[in-house]
Amino acid sequence: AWIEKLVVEGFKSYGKGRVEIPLGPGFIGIVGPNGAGKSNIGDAISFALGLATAKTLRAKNLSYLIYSKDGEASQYAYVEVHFKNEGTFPIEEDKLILSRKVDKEGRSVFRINGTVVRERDLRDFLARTGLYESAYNIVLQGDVIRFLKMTPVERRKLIEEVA
Amino acid sequence: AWIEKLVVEGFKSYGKGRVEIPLGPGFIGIVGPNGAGKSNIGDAISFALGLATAKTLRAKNLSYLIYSKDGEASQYAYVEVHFKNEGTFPIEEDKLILSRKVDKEGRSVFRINGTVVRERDLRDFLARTGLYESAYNIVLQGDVIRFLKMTPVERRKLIEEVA
Amino acid sequence: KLSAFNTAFDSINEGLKRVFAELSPGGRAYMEIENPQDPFSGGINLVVKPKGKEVQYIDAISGGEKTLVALALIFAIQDYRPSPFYYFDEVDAHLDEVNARRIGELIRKRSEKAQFIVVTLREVLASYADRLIGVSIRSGVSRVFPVKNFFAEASSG
Amino acid sequence: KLSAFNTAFDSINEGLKRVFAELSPGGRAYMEIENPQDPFSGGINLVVKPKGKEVQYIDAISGGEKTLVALALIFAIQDYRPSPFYYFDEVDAHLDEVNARRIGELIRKRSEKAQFIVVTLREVLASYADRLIGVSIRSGVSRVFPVKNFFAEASSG
Ligand SMILES: Nc1ncnc2c1ncn2[C@@H]1O[C@H](COP(=O)(O)OP(=O)(O)OP(=O)(O)O)[C@@H](O)[C@H]1O
Ligand SMILES: Nc1ncnc2c1ncn2[C@@H]1O[C@H](COP(=O)(O)OP(=O)(O)OP(=O)(O)O)[C@@H](O)[C@H]1O
Ligand SMILES: [Mg+2]
Ligand SMILES: [Mg+2]
Repeated sequence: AWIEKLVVEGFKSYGKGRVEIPLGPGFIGIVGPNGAGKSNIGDAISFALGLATAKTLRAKNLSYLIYSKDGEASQYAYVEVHFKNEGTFPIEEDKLILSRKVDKEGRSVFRINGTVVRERDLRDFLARTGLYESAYNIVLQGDVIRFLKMTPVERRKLIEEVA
Repeated sequence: AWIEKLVVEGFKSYGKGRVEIPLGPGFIGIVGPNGAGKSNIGDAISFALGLATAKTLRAKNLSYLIYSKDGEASQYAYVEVHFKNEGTFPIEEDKLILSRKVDKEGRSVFRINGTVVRERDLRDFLARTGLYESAYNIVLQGDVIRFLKMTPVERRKLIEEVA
Repeated sequence: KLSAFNTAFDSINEGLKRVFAELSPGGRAYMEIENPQDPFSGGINLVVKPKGKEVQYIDAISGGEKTLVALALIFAIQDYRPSPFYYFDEVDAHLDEVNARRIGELIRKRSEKAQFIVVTLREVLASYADRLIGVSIRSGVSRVFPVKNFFAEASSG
Repeated sequence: KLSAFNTAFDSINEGLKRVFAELSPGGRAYMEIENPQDPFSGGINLVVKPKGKEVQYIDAISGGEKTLVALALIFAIQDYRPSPFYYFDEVDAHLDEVNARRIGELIRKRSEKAQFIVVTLREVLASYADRLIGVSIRSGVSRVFPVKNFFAEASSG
């Protein structure tokens, strides 16, 4: 399985309109100048999958994720993560869309293929496919050495989670 | 004023013998592969000037700064920082040598031009020349954004110190 | 539960040793259970021995060496319990050119089994990618577009 | 004491605004005293407005933008109360090529007034130096030597 594309609306620096960010299988390099919006792509993925807190998304609270600029602002931030399913996810379809919308009050709505789910249900669903709460597969900017900074007990819990 | 050279003995990866590290005025670039010993040069300077703790020197305690390798180890770590004095330091001589030696018990001896001083005297001496305890002039690896991570009160204290 | 843990631990530990030795020739890295009799009463330590040196207090190793240990651990977990995708943001920030190439090689090989989405500011790592996605910003709004070669886009700030 | 503080604050703040505008054209950065009536009862906030955007929560700006703000502040303090030397370890780790060149230029100019000892893994920043010192390690022992050009030495790991 892999992420085919993201669809974002009002998410961080991606403006008000609906924007498609194509990804796809293999080794995808994301390049561009400082401040362009590269890390915001990783934030969109972590956000939609429920794998991050406001803090790790560099937001004071979730409403800070909503696109805003002098004079204009979105009403919500919305992200869809489109997966190609090749048997990794325990569902019939060969496509999986996980989405999350957060409004100005910081309330979130999670969906799996359009169906509203609770955050913890999403988390259980993902854990069965190698997408754990510890999110060892997501290395945010400046954070690669977090595995070294962990306490021994935290490290044991990481191994326990994947065991 | 500038640092003309360092002389180190038994300090971190620089081995047992006496090693001279030439520096000099202007813009000096320090280059080399990962693990070569580049950051250890900054550690030597911070160590000798009393501007760092064991933690910021990446040592469990000060005795960890002493060169050691399977089978052989130094008895102490010693660093001299040789400054050219062009009126910056309130002394007669046109050369200033600050040195520090730490032994296996973690005890330090600080000297200014050969005379033993207490750490706090060194600190006062340095503060008069723009070398403050907050060490805003020393940016360790990965630490440049510490000025942004400071609390507002810490930032005010930094300004107070230079005021 | 204990046996599941031990199986995972041993397998990931072997992976860590193997991958780190590949990335840092002559160096060694491995994990140690604090209380082997009762793993859950303690934690897991990370032990590193760079080439030519004895076991180092993990904080003392260099920035680049720390990055290699961390990536080796991630790849070792991937070999045991793969994730469908990996997202790496500027993991090459503290790597010299030789190590950046080794990581680029390793990601390329492993991208046959998983998707790797890798943000980078350096041409070295970008040169191993199958495809490049450029990101730019104008009037405070980001956009993305396909990129053929790194230098056209990557730093036209 | 209050007047010494205010003089320092105003001067450093003007420096920060000026240097940051140079590094990030169109962007603005400045400091704000929380309680202007009684500065010592509160702290000092750092406010950043990148080009084309409104004031940002400082954590939200990008990694490269954070580096530029931090360096601008250091240079602003240098203009007010210079240190005899500056030691910068891999400050270009999160800078794109354009910004690394701007910082290289700025350090070179300012190295007429202070010594800058700059550790870097990138040829871009090294190219602005007056002299290069190479560091290498063999059998666990580091040594230093003069270097004529970056590529001969910098990443022969
Ligand atoms: N809610 C928001 N509305 C508008 N812009 C935002 C919002 N949140 C963040 N941004 C902007 O997004 C930009 C940061 O984007 P990002 O961190 O993705 O950059 P980057 O490409 O990773 O840069 P670097 O290479 O420096 O890490 C910042 O300039 C920030 O102002
Ligand atoms: N007391 C000690 N005795 C021997 N070697 C030591 C000691 N303390 C640290 N070292 C070694 O010094 C090396 C790190 O050096 P340093 O951090 O200066 O590297 P670097 O050139 O900055 O690398 P990078 O580019 O990855 O940051 C480590 O490999 C570490 O093992
Ligand atoms: Mg980024
Ligand atoms: Mg270093």
